[in-house]
Amino acid sequence: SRILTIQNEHLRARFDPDTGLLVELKNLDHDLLLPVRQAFYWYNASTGNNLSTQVSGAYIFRPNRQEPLLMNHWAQTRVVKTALVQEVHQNFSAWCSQVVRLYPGQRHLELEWTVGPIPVGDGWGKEVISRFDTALETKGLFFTDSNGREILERRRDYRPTWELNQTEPVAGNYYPVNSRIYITDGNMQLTVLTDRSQGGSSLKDGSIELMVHRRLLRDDGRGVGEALLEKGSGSWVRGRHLVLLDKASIAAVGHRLQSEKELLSPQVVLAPGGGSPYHRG
Amino acid sequence: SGDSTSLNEAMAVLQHHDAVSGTSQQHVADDYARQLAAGWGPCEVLLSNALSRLSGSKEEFTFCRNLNISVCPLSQTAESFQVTIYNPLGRKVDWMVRLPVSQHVFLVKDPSGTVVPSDVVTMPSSDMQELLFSASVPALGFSIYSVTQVPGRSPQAHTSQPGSQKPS
Repeated sequence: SRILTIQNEHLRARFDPDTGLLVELKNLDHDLLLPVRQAFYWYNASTGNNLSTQVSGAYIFRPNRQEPLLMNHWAQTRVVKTALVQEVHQNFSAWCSQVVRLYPGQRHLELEWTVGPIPVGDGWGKEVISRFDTALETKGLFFTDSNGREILERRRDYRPTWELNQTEPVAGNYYPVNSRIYITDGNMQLTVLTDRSQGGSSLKDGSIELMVHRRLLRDDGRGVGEALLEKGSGSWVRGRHLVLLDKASIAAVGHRLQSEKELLSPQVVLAPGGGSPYHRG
Repeated sequence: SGDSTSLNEAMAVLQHHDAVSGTSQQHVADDYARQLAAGWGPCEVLLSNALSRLSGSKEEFTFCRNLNISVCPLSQTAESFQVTIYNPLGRKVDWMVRLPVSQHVFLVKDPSGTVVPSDVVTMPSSDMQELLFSASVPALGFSIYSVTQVPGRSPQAHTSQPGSQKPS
């Protein structure tokens, strides 16, 4: 069939045959089906506006409008299927690609994203996000971790300790994500594990976004004294998001164990072999 | 002899909020990276000594720091090599090892000498190949797998097919 699918014993991921974008996840162990669209977007960094002269910079994330721009409506895809791995390679643009992977026995979908060098020839600073959109009714709530330990409940446009007058509808809802961010409707839970600290949020019900790379053109006036702008063509960054879909009641087992494996992942050391014995005799 | 002091000191310096959150000037960020990289070297000697002692064999260990961009001169050129996988978790893990290799077929054996399933996958939009095999590594321990090129056979490397074209 034209439907692009990768699947192992526990998980099935489906991709739109025309656009090549991820459109559906199914947890085969618990028969949980969730339409989920994943794509890359970028916020146009603010250089100050009539509401505030505040610029987006190293200390301050401030997009110049609420809606990010879609990196591309479609991705050129290539599929690799072997006994040990199934992969969909997605090419969104010259500076954004991703490999979606499934290994046998794995209960999470691995999204290895590669972003950069971010072009700024158009005079716009860019703040790139990976966004997952679902129909989960999350009632304005989402959850982020604190240094991989405590999970904190976040509520859009709200602070538990003071009456918030939200002046930044995007940045004011971004929180630090050290290892995971998740949303749930009480039955299903969609969790995204990160391999490094990122900014993250859920700006609409059922949506999760994580910021993966930034390249800005102005200093934000908070003390650095220069823009977040690497020299030359700029750096490109590669990282991984691990996506888990589970029943809300048992999701913690999955993401806690996987997150430990991610944080303390095995180290590989090579050697030509045939070395001399270490101990005499 | 190996030494972890310089890496410890680099990590101590990098507790500064500028290092943690990237709010330093570029030249400071570059210096943070320099300090880390300078610390890695002596630490790798320390790790090599420990692995030699624990494995009972003095090896010329190689640390491929660029596996995430499929670069590892040893695995890409050697006809046979050893792969030591260290597991820092307090429980056994199964881990898919991916190593960039040349265009060949390989035989992978586990610590008991048993051949384990392996694959060579061609990276789309490049001619790079990666060898895959699943390694089982004990809690807080390591496993040593051996990889050997099978002479004469060309890989039936799994290339990729186009998944979708641009919508009309």
